[in-house]
Amino acid sequence: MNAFRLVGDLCHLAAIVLLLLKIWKSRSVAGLSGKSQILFGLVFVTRYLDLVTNFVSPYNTIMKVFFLSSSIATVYLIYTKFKATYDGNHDTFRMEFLLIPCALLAIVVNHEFSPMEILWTFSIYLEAVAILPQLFMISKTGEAETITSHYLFALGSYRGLYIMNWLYRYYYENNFDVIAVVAGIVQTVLYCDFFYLYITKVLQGKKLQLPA
Amino acid sequence: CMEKQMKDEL
Repeated sequence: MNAFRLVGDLCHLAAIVLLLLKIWKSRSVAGLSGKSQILFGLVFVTRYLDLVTNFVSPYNTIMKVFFLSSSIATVYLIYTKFKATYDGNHDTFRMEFLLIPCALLAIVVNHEFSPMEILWTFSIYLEAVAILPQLFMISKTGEAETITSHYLFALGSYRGLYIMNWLYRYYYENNFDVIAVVAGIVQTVLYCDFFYLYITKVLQGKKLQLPA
Repeated sequence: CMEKQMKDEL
């Protein structure tokens, strides 16, 4: 464990807590893409299958359990409890356009042709693009609530910090996974225009509005 | 192999 990865995990944790806080305090899921949350849930389910078979550390297990349960809870809140406030008309990104290519790529490009490894690879590829429905929804509505933009900033930063973690592990631990690194770079790049808007708008106290 | 160690990440 290094500082980059620890701070990255804490950003990821903060993002998920921020999202749950937004939903719980505003009693609304307005502006949230249920599809992205479903995809994130799928990422955790396919990545943490080894939760009970492969013990790494108490920290690792506790974080995996929290990520799994919170992502499932978020999907539940969006599609059942606060369904009335779910803006389905703007959450129209076709998930199959992400699921099928990621599944095919995971079958073709992986480290080992075994079920666990292919599912792990699928979760890595899917996580890189899972935010697209949410970014697409914001581009359609033209705006995002401030707390939603904080959520996105924390979520985008987490994988950016992981890239630093991979650099660190490459130089100091001679440890490198090209699949995780390439997907992580793609994932972080997808947030760049949002990062620009967040820093120039939200941090100036303005609401996140996309140029019409 | 190196990748196996990466499975210690979240």
